[in-house]
Amino acid sequence: VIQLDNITKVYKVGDETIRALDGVNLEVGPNEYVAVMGTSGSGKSTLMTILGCLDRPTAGTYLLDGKLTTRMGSAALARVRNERIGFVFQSFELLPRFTALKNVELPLIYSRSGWWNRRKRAKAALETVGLGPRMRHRPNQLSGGQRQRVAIARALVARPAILLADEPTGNLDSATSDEILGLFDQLHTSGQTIILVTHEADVARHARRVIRMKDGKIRSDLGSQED
Amino acid sequence: VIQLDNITKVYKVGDETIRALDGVNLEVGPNEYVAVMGTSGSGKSTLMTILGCLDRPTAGTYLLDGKLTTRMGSAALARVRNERIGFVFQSFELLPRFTALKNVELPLIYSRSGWWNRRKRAKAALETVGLGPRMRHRPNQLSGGQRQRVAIARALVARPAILLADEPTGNLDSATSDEILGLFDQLHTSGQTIILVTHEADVARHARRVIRMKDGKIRSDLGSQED
Ligand SMILES: Nc1ncnc2c1ncn2[C@@H]1O[C@H](COP(=O)(O)OP(=O)(O)OP(=O)(O)O)[C@@H](O)[C@H]1O
Ligand SMILES: Nc1ncnc2c1ncn2[C@@H]1O[C@H](COP(=O)(O)OP(=O)(O)OP(=O)(O)O)[C@@H](O)[C@H]1O
Ligand SMILES: [Mg+2]
Ligand SMILES: [Mg+2]
Repeated sequence: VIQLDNITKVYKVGDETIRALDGVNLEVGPNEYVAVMGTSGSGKSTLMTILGCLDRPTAGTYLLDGKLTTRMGSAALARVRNERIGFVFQSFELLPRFTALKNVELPLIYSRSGWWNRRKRAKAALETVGLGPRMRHRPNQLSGGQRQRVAIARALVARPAILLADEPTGNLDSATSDEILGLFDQLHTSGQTIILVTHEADVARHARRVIRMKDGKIRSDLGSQED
Repeated sequence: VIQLDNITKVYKVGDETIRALDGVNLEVGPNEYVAVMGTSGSGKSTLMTILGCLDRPTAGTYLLDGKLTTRMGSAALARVRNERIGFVFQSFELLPRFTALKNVELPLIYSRSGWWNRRKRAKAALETVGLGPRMRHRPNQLSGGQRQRVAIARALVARPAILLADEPTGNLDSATSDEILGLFDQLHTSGQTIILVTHEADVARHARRVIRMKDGKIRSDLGSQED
């Protein structure tokens, strides 16, 4: 369902060139559960941004469900993104002037649900991550781990085929983290494809496959038992 | 050096009242190394904000180095903060339009160093956290863990007597995290008082004392061996 071919992403800062991704080849099949690990700055978030169609590679091709994303215009890319992908950002990216509820309703604007149905589904998603009592709070009225969970609820509300989560438990205590990982396990069992970035071995253990990155390259790609 | 007496912090959202801190008593002596743990939303960041003189409690008193902070005006509070405290925020709070270097130089504006000395010290702080090659990058040109390390360097550059760090390794892989914790160990050995919030037991292990919070209260306060 995902096929990256010799993907490169280069940034320029002043007269410096940074190869954030440097020839990445990756295939992920439907209903896989993959963990991405690696040192700070090794290219994990950049990889996720490209997988999520939020940014284009400098070189290489990305086939998503057989379609060549690298040839699509930005309107087509946005449509694919909204229909197929749920994304949890490393820094959450919530809209500061809206409540948790409004933030979670947002992805459903593109679906064919009426406003009452959107509200109902957004409430259910927030309750699933334990934020029932905090729906009317805005992001600056929430704790770090609560904002993280709003970001997770928002990524899941439209029931996307592919969930991309960048450090989804980085701000969560172990009990809350276990609840979220239990939720991801259920989603995986019901057919979802999950790719998550984590720096914690306990979290990676929930995945079936572990990819390790270093300096913009994939260094190892093993079953989670062998990793 | 730190004495909290029956500290309460209440927020109002609509007609709802949230007791983020609910009668907290805490004493921390000079050169202690304390870890604060607890579930998401239990009041850890609110506690840190009050300790860091970044916010005032709703009730209760806070004696810092024998001075009653709760009676100080905001100018006096700001001075105490700049002279005594280094703060690492859970969401980093870097200035987006400035480079990593400028961000780290900022706390030294209050000190009596000339600009050349400030630049030299900021560079040294960034090199200590492994960001020598990234000094001229702005926050949106950095990875999550790199931003976290800029926030750490900024908190340390003025060599504050008290370091308050809210989840300082939340976005760091284990190797980079060990480097940062090694740095904190050195600072502790050289006399600094350190209070850090963490949700990871491996990180809390570096501290000498572990405080656990729940629902705005301190539930346990033990030596890190007994915790
Ligand atoms: N400005 C605010 N207005 C209303 N409620 C708030 C505000 N800031 C925090 N809260 C609430 O106060 C409680 C404590 O928040 P705090 O940020 O201290 O939690 P925390 O222990 O740091 O959590 P986490 O581990 O998720 O970072 C939370 O339930 C939160 O929703
Ligand atoms: N917009 C940008 N401009 C310049 N360099 C960038 C930009 N975004 C990222 N980088 C650089 O690209 C490299 C990879 O960044 P990326 O965010 O993918 O790392 P990461 O593996 O997610 O790290 P972390 O674990 O710290 O989150 C880093 O060295 C970073 O400094
Ligand atoms: Mg990242
Ligand atoms: Mg917090």
